[in-house]
Amino acid sequence: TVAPAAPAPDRICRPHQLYVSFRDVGWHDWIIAPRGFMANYCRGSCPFPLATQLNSVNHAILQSLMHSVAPAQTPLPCCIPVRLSPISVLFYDNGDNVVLRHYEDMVVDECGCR
Amino acid sequence: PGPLSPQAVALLRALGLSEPPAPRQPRPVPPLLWRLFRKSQEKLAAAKETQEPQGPEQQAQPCRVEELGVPGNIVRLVPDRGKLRNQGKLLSGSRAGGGADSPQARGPPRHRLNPSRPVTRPPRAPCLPFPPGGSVQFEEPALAPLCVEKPLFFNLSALAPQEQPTLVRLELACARGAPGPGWELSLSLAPGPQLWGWQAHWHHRQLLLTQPLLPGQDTIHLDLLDLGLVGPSALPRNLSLVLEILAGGGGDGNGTEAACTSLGRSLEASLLVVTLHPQQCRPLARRRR
Repeated sequence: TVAPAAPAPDRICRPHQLYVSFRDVGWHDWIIAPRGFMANYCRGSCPFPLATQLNSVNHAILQSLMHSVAPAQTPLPCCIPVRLSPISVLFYDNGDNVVLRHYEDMVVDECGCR
Repeated sequence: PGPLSPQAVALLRALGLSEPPAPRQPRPVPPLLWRLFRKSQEKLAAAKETQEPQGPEQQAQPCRVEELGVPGNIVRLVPDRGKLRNQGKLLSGSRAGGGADSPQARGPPRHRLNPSRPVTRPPRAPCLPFPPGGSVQFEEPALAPLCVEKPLFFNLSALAPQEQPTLVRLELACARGAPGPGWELSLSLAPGPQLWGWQAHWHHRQLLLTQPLLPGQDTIHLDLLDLGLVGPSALPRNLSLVLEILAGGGGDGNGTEAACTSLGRSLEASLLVVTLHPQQCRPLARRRR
C-alpha cells in the first residue's frame, strides 16, 4: 500500500539534447546546408505512477502498474520519441546536381512512455 | 577518406544515400533551391514554435513542395551537359542532306548559313485534305534560318527507381529573349546515341513543341510531364533533347547573326525535377472521424 519512492526528476523520461554536426561527420564538403541539426534523444524511466503524466498511453500506465506489483515479470514501459519533426537538407549529389531533400522524423520534439 | 564506419553507413542510408557524394567541383547553389530551403526552414521553425498538436491541414506538408504546387520530398536541379555545337552561328540549310555541302562531304556537322539561301525544311502543316479527283496541294515549307541548335543532355542516373516524378521542368535562360518578332523556339527529342553526330539528321528527331520566342522573354519554362515526354513512372536514366531557335524575319543578315551569337552564348538550360519517394513519405494522418 506504500507507493515506491519517486526517482530523481532528472531520471524521468524526457528529451535530451543531441546536436549532429555534419562537419564532425566529415560531410561538410557535400552538404551545403544546414551545418548540422538538433536531433535530440529520449532517456529516462517511466516509473509507476508518474507514467500518468509522461505522455503515456493507457497501456504504458497499466504496464508500469504491473511492474510495481511484479517487477520480475513485467518490465517498465520504454521512454521513446512520440513527436518528431522533419528536416530539409541541401546538398550536392554524385551527379553534381544540387538536391533539396526533405527527411521526415529526424528531430525528437517530445518523449513518452510506451 | 577510407572505409565508412557502420554508423556513417547507417546515417547515409537514413538519408537515402548509399555513399557520401564526392562533388567534382561545387557549383553555385541555384537561387530557387536556396529559396525553397529557407522556406522549409521557416515553416519547420514556425511549426516548432506553436508546439500545439496541429491538425493535418496545419501540419507542415513534409512531402509537398508548396512553392511549386506539387507533391514531392526531393527537389533536384540537374545541369545541362550538352555542348553548344554551332556557337550561335547561323546554320546552313543542308538539312535535307545530300549535295556538295552535305555533312558527309564535310565531316562533323559544322555548317554556315548563307542567309540569302533559306533553309529547306519539311512542311509542318498537316497534309491538306485530299480533294476527290483533284491533285494533292502541299503548302510551301517554312523558310526560317536556324539560329541556334543546342543539344541538351541531362544525367538523371542519380534518381532512385522508386522515385515518382511529379514535376519535370526544363528551365531556359537567355539574355533579353528574341531581338524581334517572328522568332521561334522548338524542342525535339534527340535520336539515340548511335545516331548522334553527323549521322543524325533532323528528321530522326521527334519534334515535341514549337513556340514563339518573344522579345524580352529571358526565362522559358517547359513542363516535360505535360508534353508527355516523360511519364509519371520512373524517369529514364538520361534525357537527350535538341533545342533550336529559328530566327525571325525582318533583320539584316549581320544583325541576325550577331543576335544569334549572343543568344547562343547566353543560352543556359537546366532541368528542375521534383520526385516523391513513397517509402520516405508518410501519407498525412487522416482527420479523425
